[in-house]
Order: sequence, then C-alpha cells, then structure tokens
Amino acid sequence: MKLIVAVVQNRDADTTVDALITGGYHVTRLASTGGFLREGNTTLLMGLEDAQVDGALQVLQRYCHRRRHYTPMPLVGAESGFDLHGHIEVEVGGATVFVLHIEHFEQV
Amino acid sequence: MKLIVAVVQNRDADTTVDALITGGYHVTRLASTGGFLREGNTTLLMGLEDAQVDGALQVLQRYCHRRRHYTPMPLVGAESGFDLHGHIEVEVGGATVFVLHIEHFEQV
Amino acid sequence: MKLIVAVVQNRDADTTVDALITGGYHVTRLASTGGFLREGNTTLLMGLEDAQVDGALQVLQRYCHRRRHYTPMPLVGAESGFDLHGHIEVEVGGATVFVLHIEHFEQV
Ligand SMILES: Nc1ncnc2c1ncn2[C@@H]1O[C@@H]2COP(=O)(O)O[C@H]3[C@@H](O)[C@H](n4cnc5c(N)ncnc54)O[C@@H]3COP(=O)(O)O[C@H]2[C@H]1O
Ligand SMILES: Nc1ncnc2c1ncn2[C@@H]1O[C@@H]2COP(=O)(O)O[C@H]3[C@@H](O)[C@H](n4cnc5c(N)ncnc54)O[C@@H]3COP(=O)(O)O[C@H]2[C@H]1O
Ligand SMILES: Nc1ncnc2c1ncn2[C@@H]1O[C@@H]2COP(=O)(O)O[C@H]3[C@@H](O)[C@H](n4cnc5c(N)ncnc54)O[C@@H]3COP(=O)(O)O[C@H]2[C@H]1O
Repeated sequence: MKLIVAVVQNRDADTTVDALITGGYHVTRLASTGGFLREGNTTLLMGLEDAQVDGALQVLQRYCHRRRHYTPMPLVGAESGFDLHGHIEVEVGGATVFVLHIEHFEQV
Repeated sequence: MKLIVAVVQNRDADTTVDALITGGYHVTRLASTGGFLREGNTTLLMGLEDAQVDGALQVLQRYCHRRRHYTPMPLVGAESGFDLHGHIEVEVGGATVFVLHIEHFEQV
Repeated sequence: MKLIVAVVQNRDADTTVDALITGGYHVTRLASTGGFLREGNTTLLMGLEDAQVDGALQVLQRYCHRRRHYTPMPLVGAESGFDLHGHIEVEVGGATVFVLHIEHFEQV
C-alpha cells in the first residue's frame, strides 16, 4: 500500500475530492497553509493499493489547475517575475504530490 | 522508529488521546474531514519505537468504536445500504491506521 | 527525496517558516495540537532533496527554542517536576522532526 500526501489549491479541493470519491478512492482532507504565499490550501491523505496510485494521480491531474497568483511582495521572488506596482506574479501548481510507502495498514 | 498516522472519529478522539498519553505515547492531533461523509474527524500522528507499535494499536482498538452513520444521499453508496427516506446508512470504522517507516528522528 | 514532518511551537512557527522560505525550501503548514499539554502547535511538511535535509534541520535548530511550560496538572507527569500550587513544569522542545522517504514526487 501507498500513502499519497497531496497539497492542492482550495478552489480545486471540493471537485477533486468528489472525483476521487466517485472513483472509489478513500480520502481524508486537512486544512493547510502555503509557506510562501501564506494562503490557505488543502492537504489530502489517501491510503491506496499500489495499483491504484496511477489512477489517483490522473484524477489529480484532471481536476487540479495551475494558476497565476498576484501577491504583494512576499519574502523572496526567486521563482517569479516582478511588475510595476510592487506585486509579484507567482505560478502555483495544480497539485504537489508525495507518494510514501505504507509498511502496515489496519482498520480497527 | 515508525510514524503511525491514524484517522479516528471525533467522538473517540479525546478518550483515545488520553489513553495514549497515559500509556506513555507521544501524540500530535490534527483536525481533519472525511472525504465521503464530509464530517469532521481527527488525524493522530505518533512517532514511536518499533516495539511500541502493537501497544499503540491495542489502545486504538480499545478506544475507537465502529458506528453506523445515517447520512443524506452522498456521492456514491457502493459500501452501504439504502433506506426509504433517501438516507443511506454508512458504517464508519473505529480507526484507520497507516504505519510508515521513519528514516531519521530528531528533537532539536 | 525526503518528507520532513516537524512539530514546532506556535511562537516559533512564523519566524521558522520565513527562514525556511528565505533559504529556498518549500513548506506547507498545518495547525495541530499537542496530546499532552492540549495546546496548539504547528506541524510543518517539507518535501526536499536528500542533500537539503541537513540544511533544513539547521534552520529548525536555529529558530525553534526549548521552553518551560507551566501547566495545571495534566494526565501524567512522568517527564516533569511538581511545584507547590498543583502546577507542573513541562519542558517542551524546539522541534520534533520525522524524516520519511518519498518513493515518488510529482507536481501536476
Ligand atoms: N521558497 C520559495 N521561494 C520562491 N518561490 C517559492 C518558494 N516556495 C514556494 N514558492 C512558489 O510559490 C508558490 C506557492 O507556494 P506556497 O508555499 O504558498 O504553497 C505551496 C506549498 O503549500 C505546497 N508545496 C509545494 N512544494 C512543496 C514541498 N516541496 N514541500 C511541502 N509543500 C510544498 O504546495 C503549494 C503550491 O506550491 P507550488 O510549487 O505549486 O507554487 C509555489 C512556488 O511557485
Ligand atoms: N469512495 C467511497 N465509496 C463508498 N464508500 C466510502 C468511500 N469512501 C469512504 N466510504 C465509506 O464512508 C465511511 C466514511 O468515510 P469518510 O471519507 O467520511 O471518512 C474516512 C476517511 O476520513 C478516513 N479513511 C478511511 N480510509 C482511508 C484511506 N484509505 N485513506 C485516507 N483516509 C481514509 O477514515 C474515515 C472513516 O473511514 P471508514 O472506512 O471507517 O468508513 C468510510 C467508508 O465506510
Ligand atoms: N505521554 C507523556 N508523558 C509525559 N510527558 C509527556 C508525554 N507526552 C508529552 N510529554 C511532554 O510534554 C511536552 C508537550 O507534549 P505535547 O503532546 O503537548 O506536544 C508535543 C507533540 O505535539 C509533539 N511530539 C513530540 N514527540 C512526538 C512524537 N513522538 N509523536 C508525535 N508527536 C510528538 O511535539 C510536542 C512537543 O513535544 P516535546 O517532547 O518537546 O515536549 C513534550 C514532553 O516533554
């Protein structure tokens, strides 16, 4: 079994969770915050069989969208351009996904 | 060392955490939400020695209870029966437990 | 790649996240609660290259401070002393850090 830990934007969270549930996946969601933009986002936890990982990644790809955020000058702008008004444009990904190995799974 | 990630029902969270603490385990709790029922639940994180895992699982077994939830028709009902009034009955487990391997542990 | 899961005190969370971001790390933060003191704290998630782990641990060491908390008699006091007024003194660490192995990383 694998544990998927996926950080998605709040705007995509509801439709993404619905699509995962409809697809038969089991999902737990946690409210989280991005370190750079300090904006709310959503962290999803999904325990699933190894063979289900690719399918879950496809759902994330389909329902999570990259967006450009305009943000008043955060700490560092290494990965973004500057504009005239002291705002910087930051591209925020659809989903950031970590796949971990589960040594043991149990429902008590 | 292992990291236990356990999703428990809110009604069991306080007594379960107290029992874990009394048993000498160290626990961090996070508010979470179930993807299917969209109800609040609790995610526990416990870093512990390999030899402590079975004891922790026993505490979860003892203090987390399976319950039947009546819920207005959610997305899909594959794992549950239907009743006359458009509600479905869903069985929610005591605790859903993932055991992960910790490569390195440190308290700074 | 590795996933760092670090539990830090709320008082250190902002400066620690800022220092991690300035150092080029990517961080997601989650509100959490300590099982023993039942006080709010912060859980940080950081996916990073193996070679970045030591640098991130140094940031945590520098910005997270051990403190003594006075707390009305919690459940058990095994790791702390007692004082006259029914309060116990508990030493709370700077950061509790778990390093996990990431099998697969993807940004969709
Ligand atoms: N230290 C830094 N210096 C310069 N630019 C930086 C930066 N940290 C983040 N960014 C940029 O800002 C966007 C938003 O980051 P934030 O930390 O608010 O929100 C992040 C964070 O909550 C999470 N995330 C991404 N990578 C992560 C990782 N390796 N570990 C933990 N969380 C991560 O996913 C959200 C979206 O990330 P995404 O990469 O799509 O988009 C990031 C990235 O383009
Ligand atoms: N896609 C789906 N199709 C049909 N029925 C579904 C379903 N997803 C969940 N269910 C059913 O609904 C109950 C509540 O799920 P919920 O997602 O709200 O709340 C879940 C979820 O937050 C968490 N959970 C369970 N398995 C998980 C997994 N593999 N990965 C992540 N979280 C999980 O534990 C809570 C209780 O789960 P439990 O299995 O005892 O009970 C589940 C299960 O009986
Ligand atoms: N069962 C127990 N019996 C006696 N004393 C106990 C105890 N559990 C905790 N303590 C003491 O109380 C302090 C606060 O614990 P708390 O659970 O509120 O807050 C904890 C918890 O949220 C987290 N944490 C520490 N170790 C952990 C672990 N192995 N697994 C998960 N979370 C952990 O980090 C916070 C600070 O921990 P730290 O070790 O620095 O400091 C701990 C420790 O000195």
